[in-house]
Amino acid sequence: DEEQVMKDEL
Amino acid sequence: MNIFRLAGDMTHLMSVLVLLLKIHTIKSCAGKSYPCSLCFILLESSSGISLKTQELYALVFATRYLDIFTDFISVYNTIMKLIFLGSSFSIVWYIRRHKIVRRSYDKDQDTFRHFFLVLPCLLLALIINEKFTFKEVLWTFSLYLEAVAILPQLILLQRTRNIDNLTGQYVFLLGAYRALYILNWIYRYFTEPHYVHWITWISGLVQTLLYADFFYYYFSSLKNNVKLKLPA
Repeated sequence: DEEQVMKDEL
Repeated sequence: MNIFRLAGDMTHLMSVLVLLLKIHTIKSCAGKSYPCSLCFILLESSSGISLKTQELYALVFATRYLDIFTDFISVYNTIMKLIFLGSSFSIVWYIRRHKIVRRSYDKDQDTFRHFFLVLPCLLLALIINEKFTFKEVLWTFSLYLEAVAILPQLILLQRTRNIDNLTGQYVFLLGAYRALYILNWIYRYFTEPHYVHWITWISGLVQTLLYADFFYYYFSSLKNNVKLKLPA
């Protein structure tokens, strides 16, 4: 979901 | 994952490794019974590393990686988070507590009141964020704080007479990693639909711009093959 995608960066 | 982000993460990892190498050098130096010439220089001059910036970075990682145990993204992501958390806190510990490393820290020069950075970033994160939840506000806070975390280090470099190579390389790699992330954001914007994160992008841009003058002096010192020196 949107939330997940956003936090895939360090 | 794209090549820009991987390059950015590797550059960031390199900056941490350079700093750990520097701390190891100081430790092994002072361990000798007779200080070699390099050791003597290292121990006499300040390490040029700002404890304030290291503490700010430890806070950045602590507030950014709150989801490390709740949201699993990939093995790579989790390992890198653990490396950044572990290294930033251990570097703070070394400079604060290690009987030898702390001697090379010049607290009289590293006087930037980083509290003046933490509070405004926290207030800004409470006002401008993508979702008003505990994790989201702290995550946004970590982005704003990381953008300005380098300031104490840059100011310390202006006050340090001779910046040694490892310190210069450390700051350069730390600035370069976020510049590579900007390329990553541009790439993702054009390849992934709905990939828009203004807060992350603007913070990353401000962060990279703060390094602009350092980059200028760093590259000109490389080109002219002279010692890196920042004007006061």
